[in-house]
Amino acid sequence: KEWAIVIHGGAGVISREMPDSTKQAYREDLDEALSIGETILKDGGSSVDAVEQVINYLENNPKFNAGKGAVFTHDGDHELDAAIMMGHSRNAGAVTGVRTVKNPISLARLVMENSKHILFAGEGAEQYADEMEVERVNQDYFYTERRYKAWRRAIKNSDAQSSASGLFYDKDKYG
Amino acid sequence: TVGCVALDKDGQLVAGTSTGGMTNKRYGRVGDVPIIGSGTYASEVVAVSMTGWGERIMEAVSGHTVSEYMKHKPATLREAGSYLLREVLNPGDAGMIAVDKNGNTLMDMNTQGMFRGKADADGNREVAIWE
Repeated sequence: KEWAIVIHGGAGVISREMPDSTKQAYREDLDEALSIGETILKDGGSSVDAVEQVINYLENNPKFNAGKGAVFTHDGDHELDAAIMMGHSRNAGAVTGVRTVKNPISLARLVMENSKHILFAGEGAEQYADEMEVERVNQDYFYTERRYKAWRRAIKNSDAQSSASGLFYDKDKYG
Repeated sequence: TVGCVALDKDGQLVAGTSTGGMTNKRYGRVGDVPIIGSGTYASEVVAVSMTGWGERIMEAVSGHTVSEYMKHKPATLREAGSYLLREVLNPGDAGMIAVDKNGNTLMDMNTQGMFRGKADADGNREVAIWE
């Protein structure tokens, strides 16, 4: 085939009990994301542009766990990770633990194209974002009520588990 | 987590993934997404983006495993994806999307669902959530 594209917006236990309107909204947003990539590739654009722009759309969409709509850390913050890689050259770029970058995939692409390194973490990634002048946001930008409630439930569950066993997170390995 | 893999008219394969990580993560936890070869990987034969339980995906060096299985078995993309999801990883661990150098696509998972979609130059197009 001349071109092809595949996207995902996360996997796991996805309840079938969600309202039809919510299912439809997810389908429409996935369809929109796919259309962005399709248009680029159909017009002869590059796969790296297609990948970046599709992911930018998904990062800016609060339904998905990336960019706006990212989950909460234990401390109530948001820390984002992203990576991009090109097959034939094996060029790659990645960032981890960024806190103020609106679109981490775009920063990962800048790491790939402008740095001799591959992965920047935390404060170093933020410093690189300063140098590259990418769009920045404060932590409030990433907030969504749904993720906030999920975080509070997780805190409650981990507290209960901790007091029952005496061990913190003895079921879940957090790396 | 969100991801995208693509093959363009010049034959360039690219994989990208972006995530907020896992709810309630701590201690500077890093998952599979920014680990080249695990959650995100592209070679001259395939581009892969993973989603799911990051620790399991890293232990399997998932993206690289799919690529090397295709190269050295040799195997099709479907066979390589099935090997990773059904023989290496456990049920409930992960979903993956991939496109190979011939434009064959795969969106497969051993989880209950995955938000996903694919399209190609032959007019194939699909958006799905569950099986």
